[in-house]
Amino acid sequence: NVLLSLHDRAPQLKVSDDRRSVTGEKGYSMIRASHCVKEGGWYYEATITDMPEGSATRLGWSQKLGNLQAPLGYDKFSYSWRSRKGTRFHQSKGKHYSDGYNKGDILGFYFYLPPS
Amino acid sequence: DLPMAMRFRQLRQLTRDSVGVFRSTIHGRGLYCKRDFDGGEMIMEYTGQIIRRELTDKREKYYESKSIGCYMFRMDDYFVVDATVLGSGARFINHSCEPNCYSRIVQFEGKKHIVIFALRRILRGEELTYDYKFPIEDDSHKIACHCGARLCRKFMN
Amino acid sequence: WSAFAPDFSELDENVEYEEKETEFDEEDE
Repeated sequence: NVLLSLHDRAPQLKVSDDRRSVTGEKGYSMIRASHCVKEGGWYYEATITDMPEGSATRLGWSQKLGNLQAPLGYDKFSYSWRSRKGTRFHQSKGKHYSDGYNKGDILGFYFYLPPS
Repeated sequence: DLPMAMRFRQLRQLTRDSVGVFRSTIHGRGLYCKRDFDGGEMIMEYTGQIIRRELTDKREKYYESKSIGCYMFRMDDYFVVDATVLGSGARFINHSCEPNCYSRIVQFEGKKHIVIFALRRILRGEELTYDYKFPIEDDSHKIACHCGARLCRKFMN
Repeated sequence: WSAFAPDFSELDENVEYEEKETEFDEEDE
């Protein structure tokens, strides 16, 4: 199973014992997954099982140089889809993509890395 | 010679009675002392908004776009104190090539504080200065310094 | 260039800044 990484993350984030949920208090920062891919087309799904009041998340993918002390989609190394207003982000620019998502939604992510 | 934490506890009250603000030709305001300070004495805390280091670039650019002088002070590897909009008078301590103050990070009740200390004995009426570089880079905004000190940095900002 | 921010206000002790969800965004779309 793909889990949240224990080392490849902003140190101030709190990762649950089963490594399937993460909580941040001070400002937005990032955690990457336990697995990575190098090329080809990949698809994964994330089910939103809980969204406490006032919480928000940005899911997507990041190369290893993505800044961990900023939200996913902050720099040129990562792309994200935000729970609030369903905006998609890359290099901190937000573009409309879908309605916001919330508890119970299942998000699908597909990306293709050409062999080059 | 009290322990640092006790000295810090009294600092807030002490500062009110011992540091004043005057109109400075360098940056509009400067601080001077209303009584003598012994070398090593705590003078005041440099307070402001505690922000994550990652936010400083964006804020500097914003202040620059509004041509507001940016006053920030690094607290540690993660946090910076931004005293530009919300801050203590310590942000008015002007630069000097021969400063009479220096700063230290003091830990108190689990929180870090930037505290300004007297580098040497400072007599009543003297301006408080410390050695830090102003953020202004382009020479057109520079104010020349003629202090003649050995380590003169040629500019007051 | 003013050394003095227009809405500067005196502060006795540090305040922790609460970051917004859009803190790092270029401009909210």
